[in-house]
Amino acid sequence: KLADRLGQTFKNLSGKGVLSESNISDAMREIRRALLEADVNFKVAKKFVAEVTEKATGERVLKSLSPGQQVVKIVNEQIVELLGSNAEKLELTGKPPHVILLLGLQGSGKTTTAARLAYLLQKKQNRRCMVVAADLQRPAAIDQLEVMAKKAGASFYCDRNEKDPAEVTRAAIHKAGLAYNDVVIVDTAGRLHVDSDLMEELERVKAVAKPDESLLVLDGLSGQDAVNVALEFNEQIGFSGAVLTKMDGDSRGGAALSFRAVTGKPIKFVGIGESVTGLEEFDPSRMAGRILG
Amino acid sequence: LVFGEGVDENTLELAEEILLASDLGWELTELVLERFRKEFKLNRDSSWKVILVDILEELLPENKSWSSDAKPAVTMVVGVNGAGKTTTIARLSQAITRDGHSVLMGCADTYRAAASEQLALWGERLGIPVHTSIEGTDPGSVTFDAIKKAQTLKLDHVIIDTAGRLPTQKGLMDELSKVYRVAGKAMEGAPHRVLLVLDGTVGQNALPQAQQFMKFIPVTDIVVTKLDGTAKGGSVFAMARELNLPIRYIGVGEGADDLVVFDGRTFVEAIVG
Ligand SMILES: Nc1nc2c(ncn2[C@@H]2O[C@H](COP(=O)(O)OP(=O)(O)OP(=O)(O)O)[C@@H](O)[C@H]2O)c(=O)[nH]1
Ligand SMILES: Nc1nc2c(ncn2[C@@H]2O[C@H](COP(=O)(O)OP(=O)(O)OP(=O)(O)O)[C@@H](O)[C@H]2O)c(=O)[nH]1
Ligand SMILES: [Mg+2]
Ligand SMILES: [Mg+2]
Repeated sequence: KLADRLGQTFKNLSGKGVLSESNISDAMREIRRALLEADVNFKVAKKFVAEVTEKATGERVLKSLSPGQQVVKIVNEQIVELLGSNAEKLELTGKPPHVILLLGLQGSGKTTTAARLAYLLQKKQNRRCMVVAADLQRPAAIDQLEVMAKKAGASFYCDRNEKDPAEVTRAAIHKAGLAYNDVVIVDTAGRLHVDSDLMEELERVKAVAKPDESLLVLDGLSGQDAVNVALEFNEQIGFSGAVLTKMDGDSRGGAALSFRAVTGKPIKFVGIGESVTGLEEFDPSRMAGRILG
Repeated sequence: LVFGEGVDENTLELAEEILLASDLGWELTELVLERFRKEFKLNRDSSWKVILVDILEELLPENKSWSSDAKPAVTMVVGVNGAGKTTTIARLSQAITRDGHSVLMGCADTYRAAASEQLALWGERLGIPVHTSIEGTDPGSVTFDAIKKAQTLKLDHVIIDTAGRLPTQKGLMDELSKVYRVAGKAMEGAPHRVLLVLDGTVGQNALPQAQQFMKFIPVTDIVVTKLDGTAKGGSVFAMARELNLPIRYIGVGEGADDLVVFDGRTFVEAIVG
């Protein structure tokens, strides 16, 4: 554990005095290692360590905490602050139907999230949700969402004869308006940020959807590449937040810190299971504890 | 022996960035940089990138070719959710068919929504027989039936798809052991191969993931998918080294032909750039 390792680093410091720059630089090596092992992007880790060094240097060594614990406390607070100390909610303002667009890499959990989000909004905000099967390329993607929508108790829209996901989206939103669905959640096909045709397709879907929220669905097991994905999707398409999935596993989830550090956008939800109940709101302090291990 | 100068700070920093960015991890990066420093001194003729490539290539376990006289040869495919198991099975089956052999795909994922529809559609597209059953059926019995069917049809291969699962789900991990044992009951020696499919974007969780799966079934080979993106798949080094598992194939796209036989040199060159 980081606190134990820092304990080793600081075992010569007594309860008096100030944390010196050399004490700190040894500690920072351990912190950097812990962040890298937690999958925080190495550039983000470097910048983070510099910021914490600044905060920790010259701090009075508190009597109540060991120097190691004190540094961990500073690091923890800094991570929580970076992750967004106030968890941000969904912004569904203006005239319904409110549209939420889901986007991201292959297999990240978009289809499952569409159903889970519908379930959550129905339960917590009493919304009438429609989920839209706008992934027209993955085999049986429409069937998958149909089954999940039924489990979530949400209405479902698809068009098995349509080839254009933008058209499916347009027709779905039109239907949602007529059927008094106040939230429309659009599931899209997984795609790579380096696939220009598919990124251009996503741009068209977004232009039609005019979403209140665009959420990047990011695999919680992601390593260093998460920053590239986050930056590219934000730059090329633009999103308002993220959903971090598969966090019921034992991945440390450093991708959360990387995502937030490079985009400044909030993580709004966390996937913690495959069933329709497997989505909860993002908790920055719990995430910080997990990243630190 | 004439020693060259030590490697300069700039190059060392660049090397470290390349290694960390590839998901090699802190510990292996330190190890590689240590060797890199030594090699650089002894080896002033090579470019620093070539030195790095050589060191990385040495970290990979030797890939002995696999073959089985069993008929059908039974392959079981496992891995976490969304890693690319089902698509890998479609691609593998396509390659087997191209080689002039016969194969049956068995869907022992009776859990996830539309899992059997997904595999059945692939079978339809590729003209390959698929054995499925309804959602909720015991995966062991689907596995049993798929192997028996392949035996009856005298096919060369049968590949068993399983549901994605996280190693933290103890119940699902036990289920995997059971499916493995049932395969052995259907046919002695089965499964002859167990492929662990790893998402190429995975970070340091690759090693603990593989270690956990190994506790429940004897994984024999690794497949790394989604390397057509910008992720380099460096987290497989620690896993391959620690568990001495060969990397058999890599996935480079979503199409039926997008699976290539793993080549260590090419893989490492893509990392170093
Ligand atoms: N354990 C767990 N599994 C999850 C979670 N979110 C998604 N999954 C599983 O991950 C796999 C992939 O999820 P999908 O919803 O199909 O992912 P996707 O992004 O729609 O995939 P593509 O459409 O192919 O890009 C499925 O097996 C899901 O059940 C989660 O939070 N926890
Ligand atoms: N770009 C790219 N996408 C891939 C690759 N391999 C698989 N995919 C995509 O990743 C997504 C998930 O693939 P699946 O085959 O459904 O994964 P799985 O492991 O069977 O998922 P579960 O059964 O839900 O656990 C699909 O959209 C695939 O098309 C690859 O090598 N490259
Ligand atoms: Mg999907
Ligand atoms: Mg599958």
